[in-house]
Amino acid sequence: MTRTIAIVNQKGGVGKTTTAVNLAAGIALAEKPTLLIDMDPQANATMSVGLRPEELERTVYDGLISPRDLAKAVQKTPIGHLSILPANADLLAAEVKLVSDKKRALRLRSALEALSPQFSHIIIDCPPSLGILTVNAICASDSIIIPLQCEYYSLEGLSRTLDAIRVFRETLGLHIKVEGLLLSMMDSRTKLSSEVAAEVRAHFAAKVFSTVIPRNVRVAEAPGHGKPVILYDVGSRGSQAFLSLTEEFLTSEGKE
Amino acid sequence: MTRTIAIVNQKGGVGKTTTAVNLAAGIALAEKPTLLIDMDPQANATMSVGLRPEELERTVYDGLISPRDLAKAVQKTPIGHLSILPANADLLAAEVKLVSDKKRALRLRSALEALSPQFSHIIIDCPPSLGILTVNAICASDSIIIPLQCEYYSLEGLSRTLDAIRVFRETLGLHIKVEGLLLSMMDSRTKLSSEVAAEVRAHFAAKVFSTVIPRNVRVAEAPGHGKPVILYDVGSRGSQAFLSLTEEFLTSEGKE
Ligand SMILES: Nc1ncnc2c1ncn2[C@@H]1O[C@H](COP(=O)(O)OP(=O)(O)OP(=O)(O)O)[C@@H](O)[C@H]1O
Ligand SMILES: Nc1ncnc2c1ncn2[C@@H]1O[C@H](COP(=O)(O)OP(=O)(O)OP(=O)(O)O)[C@@H](O)[C@H]1O
Ligand SMILES: [Mg+2]
Ligand SMILES: [Mg+2]
Repeated sequence: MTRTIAIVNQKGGVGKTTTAVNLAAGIALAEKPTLLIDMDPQANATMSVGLRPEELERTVYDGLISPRDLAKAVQKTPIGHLSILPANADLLAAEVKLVSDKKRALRLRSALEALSPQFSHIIIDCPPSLGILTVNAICASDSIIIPLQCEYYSLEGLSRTLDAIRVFRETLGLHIKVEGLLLSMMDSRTKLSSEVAAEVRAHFAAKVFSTVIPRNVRVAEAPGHGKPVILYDVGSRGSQAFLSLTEEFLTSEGKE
Repeated sequence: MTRTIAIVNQKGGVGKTTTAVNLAAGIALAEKPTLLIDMDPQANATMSVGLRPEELERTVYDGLISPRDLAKAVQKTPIGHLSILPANADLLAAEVKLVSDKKRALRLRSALEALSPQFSHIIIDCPPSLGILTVNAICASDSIIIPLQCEYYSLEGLSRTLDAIRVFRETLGLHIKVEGLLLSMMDSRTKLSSEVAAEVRAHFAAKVFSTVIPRNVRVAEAPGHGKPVILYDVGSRGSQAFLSLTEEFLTSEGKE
């Protein structure tokens, strides 16, 4: 039974791509066949496994427009057990192209039906918006992970993101749950980070991963080398945190 | 002659809102009548002057749908000479609502014609995307400022943002120039920041503001207090940088 997880937050720059890439790579390191899907026209997840978006012949966009083509766009990555469904700027056209399709929210979900059985896990990186690309990712998923920077705007936007997810669930009749909130880019030296983190844990208690991702420059260096940080510098505090997140995620699966 | 500037970058979390709010407040401190427009459904610029988005009766969305109503949505802020055209989540509907209007890209530009003469400067905060809200902001502006975080994804996305602006300029026949690239959230302790900053200055030389905005926790604390950092803690390194940016911006205007 394939598990599909979307990494979502309307707020920009909170660590969505970094979480998607390192969680997918972490699960692949546990030798489970994993697919990383890049649903962001910025194509940052695509870049972080060493691909150049402008050189791609097929992307996830082709699969959205004609579902039979989705499988052809999947590529292996240099990381064992990790494949990617990459993106490029073509995705910018999806919003306008799909607007007249009443079922546009379910395009990715139906296109993945034939593809997903090959994978134990599918991780979907989303753009910083609640538009049609993010809606497609949420509707194709079993649950979502919301990375949260420990700062004011991020906290304010959280209830909006949670409201939007509840609306999708009700209007489309899907069982999408929140897998967890992930405190990320945490700078434990600042009062601000600790105050926001305490507020998040107080409001959302059980839904917050116990693993916290620290701000760590090795994480920001890794994309320039075309590798997830857990392969770029496995000993760094950032990598150790993502490996323990992967373990926490895989262990909680066993308990369901 | 009103000067209208859009703060644009598809990449999320690079300091667009922080730049828009503090540049607008800085110009207002120089006693020039300034309007801050929030074109982001996240409504972070609206929050940073102490307004609560869910309590607003009129927003910029009403003005996009019926241009005569734009002026009614403008509010004074507690900061002298600074007014705001606020936003809330209603803006999420704009993309779908305007899709059948061939001239949808020029809605804000034409709605501002009657309003702009009251202001010497208009600063527009944009969402992290190149969708219809950002296109409206760019088409309503004389020039754009691109905040840039000194990290890999941000650098990679820059040429995409610049390409998109060139396309809007050519297809719509508008004279929109790049006012400047602003190096922001710069952590001078890391090699990564200095390397990316050097690369940006090498490629774009004259277009890069000499003012660099340092990473400074007081900047991230200010929104929680409903104030721009230049009013929350004027002595902080962040505030000093935004005040010198305002000076650099206003002085370069004189030279045209
Ligand atoms: N734990 C961390 N420590 C240091 N830097 C980080 C960390 N996590 C992410 N970064 C860096 O911060 C920036 C923002 O992260 P990322 O791009 O993953 O966020 P995002 O939410 O995907 O952004 P967008 O909203 O644009 O999609 C990137 O430059 C990334 O390399
Ligand atoms: N110079 C700085 N030093 C420290 N923190 C900063 C600085 N500039 C911005 N921040 C903080 O970093 C986060 C991102 O900044 P901001 O929200 O302004 O970016 P943005 O580009 O507007 O994001 P979005 O893409 O979501 O609209 C915010 O929490 C903000 O308070
Ligand atoms: Mg991303
Ligand atoms: Mg913003």
